[in-house]
Amino acid sequence: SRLEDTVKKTLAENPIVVYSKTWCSYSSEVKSLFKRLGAEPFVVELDELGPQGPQLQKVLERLTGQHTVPNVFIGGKHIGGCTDTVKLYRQGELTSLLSEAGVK
Amino acid sequence: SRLEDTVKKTLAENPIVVYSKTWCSYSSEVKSLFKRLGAEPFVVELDELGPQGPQLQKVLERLTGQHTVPNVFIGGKHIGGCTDTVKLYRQGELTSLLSEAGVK
Ligand SMILES: N[C@@H](CCC(=O)N[C@@H](CS)C(=O)NCC(=O)O)C(=O)O
Ligand SMILES: N[C@@H](CCC(=O)N[C@@H](CS)C(=O)NCC(=O)O)C(=O)O
Ligand code: FES
Repeated sequence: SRLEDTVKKTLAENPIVVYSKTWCSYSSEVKSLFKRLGAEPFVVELDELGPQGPQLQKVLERLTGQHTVPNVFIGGKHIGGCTDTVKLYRQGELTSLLSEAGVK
Repeated sequence: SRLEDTVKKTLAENPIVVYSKTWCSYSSEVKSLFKRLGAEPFVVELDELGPQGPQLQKVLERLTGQHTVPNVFIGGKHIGGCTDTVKLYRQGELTSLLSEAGVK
């Protein structure tokens, strides 16, 4: 679908992508984690896209099996949500994923 | 207002009250924290009340200055949100607040 192609293009063009909602604290946490690591994520705020937001969220679920936000990708690879990302960070693996993706 | 009276009645009748949203991880965290402490909170899911939800959220903002969820009360006293509650827990103060309110 056209929306699916948009997602794939976004993932191909941006080393870090976070599908987010502006009011969501888990989304805020993951966005600020990346910024603290000196890595600026490409953020898509699903609640600011009108009817396209829920449609995008459905596409992401089809692509990743995950229907929740935040939905995090590094180097085009699906990472997971907030807890997954924070766990990788605490295990010291997040920074290596970031460098592999050509960030910092 | 009538909604304000409803809130005050809820706070008077329940030692622990959490105003929450079902989809919100911060709300889930605070609800499960209380349950882990053996304390069953009275939960109001603002997203399940139709148009009353946003109205209630406005009343709570008027009463507490807080417009976000989760919105936590113990013994009728405003505690704050998720981070506030978790901080009190880590400082060892949450359990004393709970016993003061007659819980566990
Ligand atoms: N463990 C997941 C929890 C994800 C989750 O439950 N996200 C909520 C918001 S905090 C959600 O997407 N709810 C449904 C929605 O907003 O559409 C994570 O760490 O990201
Ligand atoms: N630091 C606060 C954050 C509260 C917050 O930002 N809550 C969000 C949901 S996670 C919220 O209420 N957003 C506006 C809304 O849902 O109406 C806490 O720990 O509770
Ligand atoms: S909506 Fe509250 S943590 Fe995501």
